[in-house]
Amino acid sequence: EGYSPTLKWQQQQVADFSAVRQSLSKHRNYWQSQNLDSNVIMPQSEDEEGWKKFCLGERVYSGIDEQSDNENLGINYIKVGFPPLLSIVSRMSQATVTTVLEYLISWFGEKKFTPELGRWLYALLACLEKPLLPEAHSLIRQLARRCSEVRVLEENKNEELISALNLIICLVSRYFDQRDLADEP
Amino acid sequence: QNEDSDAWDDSVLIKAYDKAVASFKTA
Repeated sequence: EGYSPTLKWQQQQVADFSAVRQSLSKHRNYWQSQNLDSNVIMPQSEDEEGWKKFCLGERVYSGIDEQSDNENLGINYIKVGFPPLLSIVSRMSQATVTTVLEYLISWFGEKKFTPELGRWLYALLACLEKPLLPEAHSLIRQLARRCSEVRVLEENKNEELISALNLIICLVSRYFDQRDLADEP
Repeated sequence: QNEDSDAWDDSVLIKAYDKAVASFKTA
């Protein structure tokens, strides 16, 4: 009660997501051809631990809740994770997108939801081509169900968390046509 | 116009996610 999004909000998210996907698809070649910063080393597809560290950062990966680092005022991407920049995700093949999605969903099955995880899940969903392969289909359903479980257990009305979970459930159910999982107002 | 300027921003996906998350308010 009070956590479920309105139909209007859900429709807006689907429309915005669709526009983001169109822009991504239109400019993918440009972003693929851009040089990455020398510190961005994308792991091999089969390197599960490498991808978790890459996306979530060593801090979240190791479960260290350290807020600030006084000795270094700049952003240390190794510690906080690399964000899903277009220049990074445009280089990922469909197979890699699906594989990394699987790694992160498996992580989320056991760990807390974080903003870093939310951004990557959203970005990977934006890269996932339709029609879905059977394995991607089952993966994203698993993701939406996990989001629902976490939402049910959330007692503190953490608005950012609930919103992020609602967004993922909404995109899986309404953009990727898994209507039985949708929040019905 | 907007779409074009967004296309040259490497952090479009991050901004789109953050905007979507900020748009929901619990009842």
